[in-house]
Amino acid sequence: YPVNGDREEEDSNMDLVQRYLENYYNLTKKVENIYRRRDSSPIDNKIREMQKFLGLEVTGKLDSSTLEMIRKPRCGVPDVGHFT
Amino acid sequence: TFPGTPKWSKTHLTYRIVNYTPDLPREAVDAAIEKALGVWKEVTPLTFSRMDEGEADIMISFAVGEHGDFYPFDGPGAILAHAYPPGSGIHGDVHFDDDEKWTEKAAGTNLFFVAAHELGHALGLMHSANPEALMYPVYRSFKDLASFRLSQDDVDGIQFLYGSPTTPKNNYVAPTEPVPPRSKTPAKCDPALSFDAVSTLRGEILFFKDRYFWRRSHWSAEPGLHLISSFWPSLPSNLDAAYEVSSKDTVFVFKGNKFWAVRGNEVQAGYPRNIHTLGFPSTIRKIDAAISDKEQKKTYFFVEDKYWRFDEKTQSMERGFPRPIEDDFPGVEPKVDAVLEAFGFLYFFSGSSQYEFDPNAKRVTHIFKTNSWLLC
Repeated sequence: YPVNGDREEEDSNMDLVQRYLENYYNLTKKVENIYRRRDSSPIDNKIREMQKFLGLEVTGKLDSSTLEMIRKPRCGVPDVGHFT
Repeated sequence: TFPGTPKWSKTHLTYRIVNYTPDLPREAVDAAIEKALGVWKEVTPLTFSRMDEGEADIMISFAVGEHGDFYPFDGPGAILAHAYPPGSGIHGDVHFDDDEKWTEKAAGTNLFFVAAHELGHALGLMHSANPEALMYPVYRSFKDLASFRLSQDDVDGIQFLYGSPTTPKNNYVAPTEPVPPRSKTPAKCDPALSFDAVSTLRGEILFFKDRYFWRRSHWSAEPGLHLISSFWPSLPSNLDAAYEVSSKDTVFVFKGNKFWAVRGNEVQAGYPRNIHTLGFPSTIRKIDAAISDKEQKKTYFFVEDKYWRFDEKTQSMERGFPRPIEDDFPGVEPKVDAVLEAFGFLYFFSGSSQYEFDPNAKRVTHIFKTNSWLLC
C-alpha cells in the first residue's frame, strides 16, 4: 500500500504547473523552491492569472479543470511576457 | 500584440517552407500553409509570395526536440508548434513539432489550424484570452473544417496592426494569375450596397452581407456590424436567404442547396439539410430570398422570377406553385435579394433598391435605397 502515493501525485502535479507557469506565464525559475517551501502566494497568483487568461474559474488552486487545461496540447509561445 | 507591438513594416511578405513532415504529402503541406496565410490575407492588406531558396521573411520548418533556438520541442502532445514575432533573422519564423501526427482532417493535429495560429504570431499577434479566437493558445479540434472563420477578436487584432484590406488591391488582377476577390468590411452607407439576406431574430433585424451582418436592435439606435462567425462559427458567409419562424424561435439560413436552423446563437443538430427536402425540384440550386408569414404560417421562397409557398403546419410545398413574382407582387423587381416584413408591409431588396409593398393594396407604395434601414 503506497503510504505516500497522494503526496507523490501532488508533487508531480505541482511540478507540472510550475513548469507551465514558467514557460507561459513568466514565473521566475530561480525562486520556485522558495515559493514551494515558504510562501505559495506568488504561485497561487500566477495560477489565478493563468485561470483568468484561459477562461477557467479563478480559484488560485490547482483544481481538476486547471490540471486538465494544463495537459491539453497548445502553442509553445508564452501567454504572458515573451520567450526569454 | 507582443510587447513593443512588433509588426512588419511592409505589406508584401515572403515565406519559405524549409522542410516537410513525413506525415503528409508535400502538396498537402503546401496547401495547408497557403490556406493558413489566406486566412490573414483576407482581412488585411498583406500579400504573400513563396520562395524556394534563400532567406524569406517567414521561414517555416518541421523539427523535433532541440532544434537550434533553445526552445526544444517535447515529443508528442503538449507543445505543438511555436513562432516568433515580426523582425529579422529568426523573427517571423514558424516551427512545427514533427513529433506530432500532422493531419489534413479534423482528427489528430490539423496542420492548417496550427499553421493559421502560428502565422498569426509571425504577423505580430500574441495569444488571445478569447476562447473563440484562433489566437487562443490551447488547441481545439474542429468538427467542420470547411466552416472555419476568424473570430472578431482575431480580425480586430490583425487590423489593429495592418488595417483593413485596401480596395485597389481587391480589384488588382495579376497578368498571369487571377486574384480572387476578397471580402472587405462592407460600408453601410455605400450607395451601391445590397444585402445577401435579411431576417428578424427575436425582435431584432439582421442584414447579412458577405462575412458580416448588421444587427439592428431596440437597444441600440446605431446598427452594429458583426462577423457571422462570431455568432455562428459553423455557418458559411455570403448567405443566399434567411427567415425566422418565430413560433419555433428558429431562423433558417440558406446557402446554395443547403440550409441551417439556428436558435439564438446555436446551430441546431441535424443541419445543414438539402433544400430539396423542403420539396423543391432538383432543378432549383439556390434560394434568393425567403420570408415567413407568422399569421398564416406560410413561408414564401423567392427563386429568380418566381416564388414558392411552403406550409409550415404540414411542412410541405403548396400546390399551384411556383408562380411569377410579378403576378402577385406587381411592381417588385423580379430578382429579389432579400425580403423583410415590418409595419404590415413587405420590403423587397433588389440590388441597391428596396420596394415597400402593401400586401392589402397589392402594390408598391415606396421605393427606398436598400441601406435606409442602416440609418443612411
